Amino acid sequence: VPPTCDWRNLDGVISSVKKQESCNCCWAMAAAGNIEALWGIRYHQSVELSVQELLDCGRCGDGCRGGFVWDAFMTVLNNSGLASEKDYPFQGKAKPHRCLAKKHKRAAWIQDFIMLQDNEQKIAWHLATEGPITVTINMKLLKQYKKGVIKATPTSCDPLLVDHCVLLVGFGKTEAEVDRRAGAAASQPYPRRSIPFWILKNSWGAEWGEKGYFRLYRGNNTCGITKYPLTARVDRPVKKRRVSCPP
Amino acid sequence: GSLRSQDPGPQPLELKQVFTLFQIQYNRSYSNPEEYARRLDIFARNLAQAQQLEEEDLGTAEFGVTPFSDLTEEEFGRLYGRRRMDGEAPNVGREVGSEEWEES
Repeated sequence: VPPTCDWRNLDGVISSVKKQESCNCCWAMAAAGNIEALWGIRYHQSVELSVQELLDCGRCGDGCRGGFVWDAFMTVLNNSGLASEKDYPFQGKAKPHRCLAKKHKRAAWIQDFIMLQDNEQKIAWHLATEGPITVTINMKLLKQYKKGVIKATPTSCDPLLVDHCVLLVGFGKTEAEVDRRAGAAASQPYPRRSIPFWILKNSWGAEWGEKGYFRLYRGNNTCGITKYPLTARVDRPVKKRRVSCPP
Repeated sequence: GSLRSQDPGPQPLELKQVFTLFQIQYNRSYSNPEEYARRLDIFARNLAQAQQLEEEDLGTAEFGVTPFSDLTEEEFGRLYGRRRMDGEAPNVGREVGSEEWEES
């Protein structure tokens, strides 16, 4: 596993940060972002895919009342692909019985989808060698988050109560004083420690967090990040070609 | 900005001034004085909670005023939580063989 990985540094892979507005569609935005990224990496084509089709055509009715990433991937398989955002744009509300998939060309499609092991090392390896992954986390600490690396404990962020889907796009490491609060007060420089982190794309607009992104500590299953790591696969299962994530 | 980087200046901004800055930054307006007072109270609670989160965080995270600072936990959860799970893990983990599973 390379020391750092950030798919945002490769053109055509990560699309712009979306904003759910008052529609509970993090699951659809994360799934669409995952397929966009894999399509960009594999076919070097930048696509922006229709979240609205996932909301209108899913098997669970009103997609704005929440959902699951695996249902989004099932919808893409059932419809033999997904329309572009341009053809089938996001409306901020679902029309469950008005699926227009058949009216629009498929802009991208998937072979299947998989859930990865609940192991941060293996998730990092897949992220670096295959591409971004959707994850589901406990969003409790995100409401007031502004920047930096969130490092929580199971008490401050229960890893079993996962309720928000986001897209894992990279990882890295930063430095910080051993105790940043003491460090701030002390005159002499405090010993420093390195903090490994995940980079995640949220769907609450670019004015939230670090331009729509946030970072979670990597290595202690902060906020349940390892519980549901799912990704589509756009490649036919042939001999693996290696891709490498830009540093 | 976040609480940490907020410049203490000659004296910290009054809560109402911070709230006014929040309203300007995120284009918020309230329909009547009661609603304004209620949102100001929620805003103050959220700021206090942000302070506590920053103290508890073991990483480098900074917490403070965000686009959701005038929302209660319930409002925020309703707007952004994925809800279908309603806080419990979906039963995807059900072992094969249970009768419901065979039905489905």
